[in-house]
Amino acid sequence: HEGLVATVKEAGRSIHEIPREE
Amino acid sequence: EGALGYVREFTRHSSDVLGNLNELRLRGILTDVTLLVGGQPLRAHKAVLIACSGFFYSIFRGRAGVGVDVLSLPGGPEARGFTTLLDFMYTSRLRLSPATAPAVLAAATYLQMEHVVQACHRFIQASYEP
Repeated sequence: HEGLVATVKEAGRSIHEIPREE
Repeated sequence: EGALGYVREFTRHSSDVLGNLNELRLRGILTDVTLLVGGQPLRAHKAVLIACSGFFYSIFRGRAGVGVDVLSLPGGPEARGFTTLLDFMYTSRLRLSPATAPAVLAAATYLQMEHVVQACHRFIQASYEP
């Protein structure tokens, strides 16, 4: 079976924020 | 009692939408760009790429990006990192191992995905600690 994969939860922002239309 | 209106928030909605987008990607439905990674063609949705990467945002946000439907990404060591990042964009899960982290880090730097860059640094740092 596939090797053991440990999952770590990341609570923070994952991607950039598209700037809101000025 | 006395509330002006009710909102039902479906807390799974964003992950369910992403799961459906990934299914569309895997089946080639509405994909509108081909990424050439080390010569291997990967189909994707510009909207997902632009939402996840500063590099793709700068390319596709302008009118110049409208005509771009094939885009070559650098081959070499970071090539494997691009497929890991594409899967991350569509699943929220970033696969890392000591062997692949440097390639993912290089690819995330290229695609201007700062939060992933930081996560790769944390992972590499932790893998050096005894």
